[in-house]
Amino acid sequence: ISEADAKDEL
Amino acid sequence: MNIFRFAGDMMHLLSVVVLLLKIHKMKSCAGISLKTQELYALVFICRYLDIFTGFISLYNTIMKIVFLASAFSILWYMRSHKVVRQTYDKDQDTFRHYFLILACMVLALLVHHKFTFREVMWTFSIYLEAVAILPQLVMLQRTRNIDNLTGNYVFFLGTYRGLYMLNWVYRYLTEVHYHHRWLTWISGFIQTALYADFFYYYVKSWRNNEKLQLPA
Repeated sequence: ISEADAKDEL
Repeated sequence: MNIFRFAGDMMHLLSVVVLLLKIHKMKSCAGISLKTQELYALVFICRYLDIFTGFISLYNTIMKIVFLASAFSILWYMRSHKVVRQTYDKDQDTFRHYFLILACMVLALLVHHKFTFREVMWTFSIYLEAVAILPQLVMLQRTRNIDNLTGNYVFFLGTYRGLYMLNWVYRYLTEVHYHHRWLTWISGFIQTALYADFFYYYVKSWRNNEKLQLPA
């Protein structure tokens, strides 16, 4: 799982 | 982005708009906890450290800027505006919020997905957001006359994380790489649960057409 994927929520 | 997530974000946005409306139009922050507002500003700073480096979408970037800017303008109004700051009930806002910050930081250092600066700060922001409403809830309980805008502000804020929970369930069921978020889920659940008591009295007062008042 990529870092960006995990941080796409606000 | 699914409908639950979008509706959640809109509720979050609405809560901020309602609060700014109260402060800007009524020139009053009566019943609003400065400590909760300080905690939210800290939450946004720590979570959005990647605002200029980690681009996800224009939507995400704009929302991050809006949340940061609104948090700081609320703080400015409550602390520096010559009329608004006099309506702040300092004596009712006595929650020891530094303990919350300390406890969340210790927990973030102990329980996280990855031990990097970014990740620990992000985790800290998740923990702190879950409990940031506590000073506000304590203040509401002490306030005899809760005005509609303050009540709606807290209601929208609670609804926001509730909708995020539905969003997590939806994503868990529909996305393949979406199974490692337990840390966010537990914090989000605790955050939503803290509002349960408030929701109960909010809905009750709304159905009975009465003024909202929390039992002491």
